[in-house]
Amino acid sequence: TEDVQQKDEL
Amino acid sequence: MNVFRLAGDVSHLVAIIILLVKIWRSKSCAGISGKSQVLFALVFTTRYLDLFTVFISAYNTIMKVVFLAMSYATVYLIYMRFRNMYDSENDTFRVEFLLVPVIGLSFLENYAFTPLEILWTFSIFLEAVAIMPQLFMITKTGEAESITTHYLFFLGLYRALYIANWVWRYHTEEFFDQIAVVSGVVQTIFYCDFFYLYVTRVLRGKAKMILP
Repeated sequence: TEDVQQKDEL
Repeated sequence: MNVFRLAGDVSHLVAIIILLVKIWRSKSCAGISGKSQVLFALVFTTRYLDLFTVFISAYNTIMKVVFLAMSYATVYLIYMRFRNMYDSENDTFRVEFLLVPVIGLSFLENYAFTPLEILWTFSIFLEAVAIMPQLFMITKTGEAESITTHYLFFLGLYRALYIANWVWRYHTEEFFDQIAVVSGVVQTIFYCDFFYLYVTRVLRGKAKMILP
């Protein structure tokens, strides 16, 4: 599992 | 935030407003798939749980609250307020055929095996197929009111603009969200056939989009 990136999209 | 992303969110907001106003003013939800609207409310519910865990920006928070409120308002109008106008015999798409694979896939393919991540992944995959009951209903009835087609147009435009947003972000900030991009491309492809009908029929001034 990749690092969980910031989810800034709707 | 780039212009494609902003235009996409605005287009999405316009689509939701078009539908909500149409149902409210016509006091009817004929030709609208309630199932798709329930699926969209589920998409927003499972995706926006991070409202309570992270603060990204005022814009992000406000848009999430607005999308949640309007999608639930739409479901309320269809299934409560104007339920006697709900076209249930044409809204027959088996949503379990969507939910089961989407749930399975979100457990298999995700960025982290945590409740929030799996629910987010579920919402991404579900959004890709949430419009299917609506498109199925249109093929079944063979027609769609022009307002409904405008709703679908702006929904498709929102997805197309998000792809442009991802291309832009990939080239400017090396951003690439594989799950969101793959699912978003699949979702946009579902609109292609509709876009063709929309341009060839609705934009020619036809009151209704009659399928061939």
